[in-house]
Amino acid sequence: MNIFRLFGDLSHLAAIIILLLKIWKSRSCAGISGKSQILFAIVFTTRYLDLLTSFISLYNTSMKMIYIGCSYATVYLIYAKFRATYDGNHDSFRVEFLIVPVGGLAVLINHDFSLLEILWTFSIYLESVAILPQLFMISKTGEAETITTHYLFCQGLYRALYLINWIWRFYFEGFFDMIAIVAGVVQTILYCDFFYLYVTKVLKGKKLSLPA
Amino acid sequence: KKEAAMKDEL
Repeated sequence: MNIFRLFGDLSHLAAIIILLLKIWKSRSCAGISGKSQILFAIVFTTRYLDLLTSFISLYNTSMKMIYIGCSYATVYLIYAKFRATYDGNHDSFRVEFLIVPVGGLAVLINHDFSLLEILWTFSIYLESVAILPQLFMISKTGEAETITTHYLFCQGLYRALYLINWIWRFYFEGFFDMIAIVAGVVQTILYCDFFYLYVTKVLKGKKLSLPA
Repeated sequence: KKEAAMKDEL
């Protein structure tokens, strides 16, 4: 464990908690893409099946349980409890265009042709594009609530910190996982546009609105 | 056959 991975995990945890609390306290999921949240639930489910097969540490196991629990709770709040506030018209990204190619790629390019490894690879590839429905929805509505931008910032920062963690681990441990690194770079690049808007607008107290 | 790398990251 190094400081970058720790802060990456804490940023990821913050994002998940911010979103869950925002929906719970405002009793509304307006502006939130339910499709992205379903993709994240799939990412955690397919990645953390090793909860059943191996124990790495209390930290590792508890964080995985929290991620899985919160992501399913968030999906439940969006599609069940507060479904009346779900903006289905703007959450129109065709996720099948993500899942099918990602699934195919996971079968073709992986470290080991075993079920757990292919599911892990699928979750790594899927996570790198899972935020697209959310970013697409913001581009369609032309704006985002400030709390949603904080959620997105933490979500994007987490994998950016992981990139630094992988540089650290390569330098000090000789460890590197090309699949995770390439997917992590793609994932972080997808946030660059948002990062620019967040820093130039939200951090200056303005609302995040895209030029319609 | 490459050993599936131990997954210690989240």
